[in-house]
Amino acid sequence: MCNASPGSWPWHISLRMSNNMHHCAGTLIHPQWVLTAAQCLQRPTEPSAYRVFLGIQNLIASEPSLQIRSVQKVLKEPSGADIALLKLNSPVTINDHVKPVCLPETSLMVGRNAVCFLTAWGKKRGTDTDNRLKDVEFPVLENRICNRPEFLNGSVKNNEFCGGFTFGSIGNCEAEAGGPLVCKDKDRFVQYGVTSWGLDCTQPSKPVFVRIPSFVSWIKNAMAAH
Amino acid sequence: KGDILDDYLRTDGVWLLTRNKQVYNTNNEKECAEKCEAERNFNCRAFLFTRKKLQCLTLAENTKMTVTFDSVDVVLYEKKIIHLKNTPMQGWKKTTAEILMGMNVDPGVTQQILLPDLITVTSQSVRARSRTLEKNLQWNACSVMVKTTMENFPEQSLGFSASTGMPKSLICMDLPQNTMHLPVSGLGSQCLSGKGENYRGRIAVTESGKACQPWNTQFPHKHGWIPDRYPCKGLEENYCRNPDGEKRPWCYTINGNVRWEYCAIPHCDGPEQGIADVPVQVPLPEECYQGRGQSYRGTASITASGKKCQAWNSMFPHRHEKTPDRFPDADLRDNYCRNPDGDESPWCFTTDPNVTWEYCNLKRCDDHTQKPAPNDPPATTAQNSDLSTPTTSDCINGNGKDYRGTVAKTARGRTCQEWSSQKPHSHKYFTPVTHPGAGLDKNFCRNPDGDVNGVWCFTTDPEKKWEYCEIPRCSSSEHDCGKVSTRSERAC
Repeated sequence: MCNASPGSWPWHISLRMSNNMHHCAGTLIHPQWVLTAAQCLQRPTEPSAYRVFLGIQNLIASEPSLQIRSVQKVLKEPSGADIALLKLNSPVTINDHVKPVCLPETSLMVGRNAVCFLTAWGKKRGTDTDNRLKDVEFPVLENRICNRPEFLNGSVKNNEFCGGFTFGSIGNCEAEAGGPLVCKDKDRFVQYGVTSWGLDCTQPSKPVFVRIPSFVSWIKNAMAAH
Repeated sequence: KGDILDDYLRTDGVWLLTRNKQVYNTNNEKECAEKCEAERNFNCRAFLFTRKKLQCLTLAENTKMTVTFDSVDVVLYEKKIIHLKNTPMQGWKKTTAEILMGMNVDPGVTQQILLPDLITVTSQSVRARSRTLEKNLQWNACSVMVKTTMENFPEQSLGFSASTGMPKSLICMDLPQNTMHLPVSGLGSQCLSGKGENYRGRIAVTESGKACQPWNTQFPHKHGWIPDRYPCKGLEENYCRNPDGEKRPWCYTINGNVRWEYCAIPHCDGPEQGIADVPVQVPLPEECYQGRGQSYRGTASITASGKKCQAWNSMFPHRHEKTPDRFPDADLRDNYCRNPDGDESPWCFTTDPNVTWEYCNLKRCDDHTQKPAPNDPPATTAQNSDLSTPTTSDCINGNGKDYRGTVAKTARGRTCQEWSSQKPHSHKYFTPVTHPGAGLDKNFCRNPDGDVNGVWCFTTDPEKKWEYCEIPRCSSSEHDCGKVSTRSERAC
């Protein structure tokens, strides 16, 4: 993965515990809503235990574009999918460094040849990360490929998908839960996946993402109802 | 001295995903276990060993929480007894010297008696110091593990006569620090004492309302806590248990994405000792409902007495028919308070096995907001009219004519005047009566006249009649989303 240019992924947020320790990633999908992985919110369960850091390119450096919000409400996807919504205590200020990502408009998955990117803080196993946001082009694979015995062997569900290269491995690819997989659609980026789980980077075709198009209705309804 | 692997539960073919781990190359599982024991970077609670690659991954805490999936070549070893950092324990497989006897002679009167000097065991004999207590003991059938761990102790040396009803194999050696645990009556403890290792109650739902997976099944989660292998642990049905020294009882859940969770077990030191629910400090209700709350869609999940709600799609601890598929319009999600059957207010089944259901800790919105006019339609008949929170957002679309948020200050920080008030500024035209559909509630910023510059209000400053309010636009997610001003040079 490469270090991302400042402002290139303005929806990528850092979900932190109340002591400001980075805990998971997430994406801004609305000035007052963040999408992340439900696994990041197992414990503690109180919204007040979490804070959202937006507009940053580095987990530890002080950046003028930083905006911090506390979490007012946590909504987990009711059927148990690994996604959740966080309602921020107040809307963020939208600017070049803090901007929502688009959600798919239909329940259809991205096309086969779409250009997609995985963004993550790039934790590298066994070493200290440089704490900078990173990205990598990351092809989406069909589930029949993901589920081949030599890859994920049937463990990818219908509302999930995997991606990556079917050969070799990607250095530093240990993506963090809650982060996005976004795909280019003309001049916009649309989020198609939430990083859910994955094997180590020595294994190809990982990690696995929650399939966002399957949950767009829930996301919209939940935001409207709350 | 036993095998180092005896300290671990073995599960074949499961890969367990954790963030905090360390990779080693070892020749076999034992060496990997030694790496786990010697792990300095974190509290090693499990390890994975891949037989083909001879890879050893030591895994950090909370391994039960992580996602697993099948992987043919791997063996997962999870520590049987968790050595919490603040309570260091030694392994039990040393010279047996002294027994702690945990028993539940008469549930409800004595939950647990710990008498370090009651019975003394050496490799040659066992001496009981109290005969009176013996009579009260009721022994369970228990014991595969005992046979192996107690094989050095001949039956007759145990010092108990046949009249005590204790068969040969009934001592379970499953606690650390040379501790023996004598199995007791089938009831065990019905409430939480200490870390709940002796809990034998029937709560089978986690603290977030997820139903527990039966211990004798391997779906959706594979695991090594197989009841037959650990007969002393009380791994019955799908009841919450603490076989491994966790902080409190837990269970694997039937949710494929949540491997395990703690359970909320009532404490033994509650007012009605033994069976009562824990007295909970019930917070003041934050959310409200209108009418009977049939369209309440909030996330409150605590009852009026402070009990946690049972998930609607769960049948534990209470079986019921109010399921999401039978009431598709009632939004029976998670364990949120709802009113699917036209009861007086939102309610839920509780996780307390003794209390089937209760009304929720919610208040009527009418208690703190203005009363609806007498001819207003009942809230329950209006779609979305009794949501827990108004269907508002604190951002505006377009000129904000539809804004129904609660910002009540102008961009310059002046407090807004109530729309229904004529002081300090008399306006007459923009009142809830003249513009009934404009949402002129209290003193919230609004745009009743469709001002192109956005929402505004009369101010409480006599010198300033009105001002615009500054409220962020929410349109970005729909119209300006996903655009970046900087394109990175992606060389790799």
